[in-house]
Amino acid sequence: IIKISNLTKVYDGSANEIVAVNNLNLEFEKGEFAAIVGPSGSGKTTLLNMIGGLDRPTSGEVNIDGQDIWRLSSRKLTDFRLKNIGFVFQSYNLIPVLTAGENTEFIMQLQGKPRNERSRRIKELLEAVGIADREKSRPNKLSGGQQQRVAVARALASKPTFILADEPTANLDSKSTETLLEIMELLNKTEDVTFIFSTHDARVVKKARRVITLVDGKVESDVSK
Amino acid sequence: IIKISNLTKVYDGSANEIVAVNNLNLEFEKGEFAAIVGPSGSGKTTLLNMIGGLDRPTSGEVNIDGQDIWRLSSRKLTDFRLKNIGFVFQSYNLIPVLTAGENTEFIMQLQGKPRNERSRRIKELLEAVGIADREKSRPNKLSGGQQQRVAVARALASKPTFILADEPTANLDSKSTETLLEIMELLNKTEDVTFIFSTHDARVVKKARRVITLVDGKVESDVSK
Ligand SMILES: Nc1ncnc2c1ncn2[C@@H]1O[C@H](COP(=O)(O)OP(=O)(O)OP(=O)(O)O)[C@@H](O)[C@H]1O
Ligand SMILES: Nc1ncnc2c1ncn2[C@@H]1O[C@H](COP(=O)(O)OP(=O)(O)OP(=O)(O)O)[C@@H](O)[C@H]1O
Ligand SMILES: [Mg+2]
Ligand SMILES: [Mg+2]
Repeated sequence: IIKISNLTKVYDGSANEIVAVNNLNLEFEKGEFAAIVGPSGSGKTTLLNMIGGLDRPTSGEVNIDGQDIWRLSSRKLTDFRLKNIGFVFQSYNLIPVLTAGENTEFIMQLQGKPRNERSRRIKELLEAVGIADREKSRPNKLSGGQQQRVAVARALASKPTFILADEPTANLDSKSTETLLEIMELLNKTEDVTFIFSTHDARVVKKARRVITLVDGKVESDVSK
Repeated sequence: IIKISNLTKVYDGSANEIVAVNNLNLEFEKGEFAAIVGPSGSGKTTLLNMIGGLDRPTSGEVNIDGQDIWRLSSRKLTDFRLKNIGFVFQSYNLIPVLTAGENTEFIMQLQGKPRNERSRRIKELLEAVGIADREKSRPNKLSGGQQQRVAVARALASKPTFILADEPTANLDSKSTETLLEIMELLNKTEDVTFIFSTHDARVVKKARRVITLVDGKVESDVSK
């Protein structure tokens, strides 16, 4: 249901052009649990950002459920993202003036979900990731790993169709990582949520059912277990 | 040469107090290569920040080479840090308007090191961490792992007596991590630079010669290999 064709992203470097993603072709089906791995700078974040409607491709297509998302008007793309995509950013991108709870409920608010459903969902998720007692804390009062868990809770809270998670366990200890992966696996199996991770973490790769290796913006290997 | 006595840090949480570091005692000798591990939220960053003169303790002492650093005037503490401590921050804290090269040379400039020595050192380090070709790029043009490597290069460039590195490999692939650890080991062995890491990364723990485990702000175990 995600069909990526000839996808390319070129950045203007200060010295020369940087081809971050290079004429890439890839397909994902509903309910996948896939990990994208590769060296630092190989294009993982750029690829996720293009799939997630956050970074416009230089050329090529991202087709989601038959919709070429980059042909949508920016309003319709924002709307599509809101309805369908949950994103965990590599540097969390939490809103500094909102508490952990408010950050988590943010997307659900934009989606117009009713208040009691939102409060229930916030409690549920912050508890699941082990930081329920910090619901009222702002991001600058939280440790790196606690912020990362809020970022994950935010992406999961709205139960989107797809979750794109950019290195969601980078600042987490083994126990927190294990817990997070269990929550994600559960969502994946019971609600058919599609998960695409970018990761350097061997523990995440182990759980993934498909491992795509990127090198210099190209797919070097694509292995399904 | 680092003597930590009864060190405590209490934060005012929104609901109640948070005892981030709890009456901790610890000693480090010159030339150590030690890793501090423990669950997310266990106090690793807080501890490093107090050792590094960045976060004032609630009570207790940090004594470095006989100097109780928290008794120094803020000017003398800043000066002490500049001369002796290299810090790699968990979220890099690069200066957004400076390029990778300028970020790397920043501390050396403050230390008044001559221009040719600075340029040589920048090239040397950016090359060592594999991003020499991005010297002229600002942080927002770099991948997460590239930014992390600039943060490391910056800490190493001024050849400080101590390097406090807060999860320096969190966003790095295996190869970059290995390279980084080799550079650090070399500095440690040839120049007696003391390294204290906070980490969740099994590869870093493996290289460390001493592993200190923190749980709820206390030392749970302290093992030298
Ligand atoms: N400014 C602050 N105000 C309130 N609480 C804080 C503040 N800074 C840190 N804390 C809390 O102190 C505890 C220890 O935080 P610290 O950042 O030292 O943990 P950590 O071991 O580095 O965690 P991680 O592995 O997630 O980076 C956490 O519960 C954190 O939320
Ligand atoms: N805005 C930009 N301008 C110029 N170059 C960029 C920009 N954004 C990313 N790049 C470059 O594109 C390449 C791919 O970056 P990307 O962030 O996708 O890598 P990554 O695989 O996520 O790396 P990491 O594992 O370090 O997070 C890198 O060389 C990066 O420096
Ligand atoms: Mg990335
Ligand atoms: Mg930390």
